[in-house]
Amino acid sequence: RLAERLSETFRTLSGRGVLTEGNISDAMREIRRALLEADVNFKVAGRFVSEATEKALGGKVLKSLTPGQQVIKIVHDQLVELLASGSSSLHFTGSPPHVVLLCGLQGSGKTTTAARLAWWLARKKNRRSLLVACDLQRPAAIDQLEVMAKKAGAGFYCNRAVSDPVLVAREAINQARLQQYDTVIVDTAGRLHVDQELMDELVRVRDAVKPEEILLVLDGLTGQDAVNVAVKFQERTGFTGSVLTKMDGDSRGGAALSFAAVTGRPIKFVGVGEGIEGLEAFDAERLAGRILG
Amino acid sequence: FFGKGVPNAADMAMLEEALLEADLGWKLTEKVMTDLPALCSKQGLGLREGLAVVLRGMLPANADPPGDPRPLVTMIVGVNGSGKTTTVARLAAMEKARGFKTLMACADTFRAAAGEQLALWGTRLDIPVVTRPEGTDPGAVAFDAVASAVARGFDRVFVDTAGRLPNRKGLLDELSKVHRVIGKSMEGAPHRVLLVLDGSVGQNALQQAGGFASAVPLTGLVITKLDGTAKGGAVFAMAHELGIPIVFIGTGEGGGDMSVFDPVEFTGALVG
Ligand SMILES: Nc1nc2c(ncn2[C@@H]2O[C@H](COP(=O)(O)OP(=O)(O)OP(=O)(O)O)[C@@H](O)[C@H]2O)c(=O)[nH]1
Ligand SMILES: Nc1nc2c(ncn2[C@@H]2O[C@H](COP(=O)(O)OP(=O)(O)OP(=O)(O)O)[C@@H](O)[C@H]2O)c(=O)[nH]1
Ligand SMILES: [Mg+2]
Ligand SMILES: [Mg+2]
Repeated sequence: RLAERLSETFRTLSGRGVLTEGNISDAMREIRRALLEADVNFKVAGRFVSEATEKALGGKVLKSLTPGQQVIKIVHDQLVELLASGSSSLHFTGSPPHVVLLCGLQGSGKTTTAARLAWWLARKKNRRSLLVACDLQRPAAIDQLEVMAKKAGAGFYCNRAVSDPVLVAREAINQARLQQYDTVIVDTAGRLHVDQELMDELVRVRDAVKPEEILLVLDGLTGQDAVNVAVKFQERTGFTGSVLTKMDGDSRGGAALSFAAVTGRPIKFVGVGEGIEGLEAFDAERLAGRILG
Repeated sequence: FFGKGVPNAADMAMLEEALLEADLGWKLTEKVMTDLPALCSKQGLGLREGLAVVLRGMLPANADPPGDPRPLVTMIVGVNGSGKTTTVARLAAMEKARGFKTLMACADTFRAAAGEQLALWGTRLDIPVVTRPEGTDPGAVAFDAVASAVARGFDRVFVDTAGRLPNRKGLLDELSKVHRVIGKSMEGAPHRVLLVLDGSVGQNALQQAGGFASAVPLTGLVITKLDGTAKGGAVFAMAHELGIPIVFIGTGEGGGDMSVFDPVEFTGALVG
């Protein structure tokens, strides 16, 4: 555990609670390794450690803490500050229906998130959602969302006769108005951030429905590649935040720090299970502790 | 970069970054950086050639047991969304193209529309599929599928299972049970158990392999989604550490987007 590793680093320290350049740099090597093991992108980890080093060197001594505890506190607080940037809640302004557009890589958890989000919005915000099946590519994607919508008690819209998701999205908005849904959640096909055609399609879907919220659904098991995905999706969609999934596993979740550091956007929700209740509002303190291990 | 001759500090620094970026992890990266200069000077190799030798040397060889059981039964396991169902379809397509009478079975009776997804692949590829309604015992589906394959003279059976995270002991127990039940349906089956991993997976790859290996005997690894920008280095590191060979890689969502693992190509692409 990091606390143990740091206490080992500081074991030979003779002074009382004073951080020197030498022992700070030893500690920061352990911190950087811990961040890398947690899947934080190596460039993000490098910058993070430089910034923490400056804070440690410039800071005043906290006499109640051991040197190791002081370093951990500096690192923990900096981590929370980075993760908590931006508002973690959903923002719906103007008249309904309000649209949430989900996007992300293949298998990240979008379809399941659509249903879980509808459930969460119903329970916590008393919202009535229409789930829209705009993945016309994956076999049985429409069926999957339809089953999940039923489980969530949400409305469902699809059009199996067309091949253009933009068309489905537009029709769904009209349907939402007619049936007075206050929220529309659009599920899209998984796509690679480097697939120009599919990224163009995503932008067309976005422009057709003008979402209040665009959420990148990011697999919590992702390693170094998280920065590439985050940057490319942000360039094309200008998303408002992300959902970090599969965090009921034992992944440390460093992809979250990578995401926050390179996009400056908030993580809004965390996926903690496959069931309809498996979505929680994001908690920066909890995630910071998990990343540091 | 990586010219011939003695590797300089700048080249080594760039290499270290490339290995970290490929998800090799800091431990294996340090090992490579330590072993590489000596190997390059000893064998008179440039940095890139030396790297290829070191990396290839770290990969366990595929050691499929001898014998030609009919049907040869393969069980596919892995975490949620890693690409198992699509892998079952792609491997079945490969075997059918080689002239083998192939059956696919959906032992994922948990996730919404799992059976429908594999059934659609069966229609698309003209390969028969065994499915059962959501909530059926997965062992029962696997048992029936293998028994039917034996009775009807199939050459290959691919059994799809539900995604699960390796820290869920109950779900790993369920997987062990499915494995046991397949063995009751046909002695010696399943003959292959492949763990499917997403190419963009981070250091959790090690926990995934450890968890799944504790539940079922893994014979090989499949890395999917290598058509993205991820390099699959965490799977490489895990294969090296646990001695499990990488056997197939996935490079797209189509029925033909899977190929036999090529260590030369893979290790070459690791540092881009
Ligand atoms: N344990 C766990 N599983 C999850 C979580 N979120 C999603 N899943 C599972 O991950 C798998 C993939 O989820 P999907 O919702 O189908 O992912 P997707 O992004 O829609 O996939 P594509 O449409 O193919 O791109 C499914 O088995 C889900 O049940 C989570 O937070 N925890
Ligand atoms: N780009 C790309 N996408 C892939 C690849 N392999 C699978 N996919 C996609 O990844 C998504 C998930 O694939 P599935 O086969 O449903 O994954 P799974 O492991 O069966 O998922 P669960 O059963 O929900 O755990 C789908 O959208 C697939 O088309 C690959 O090699 N490249
Ligand atoms: Mg989906
Ligand atoms: Mg599946």
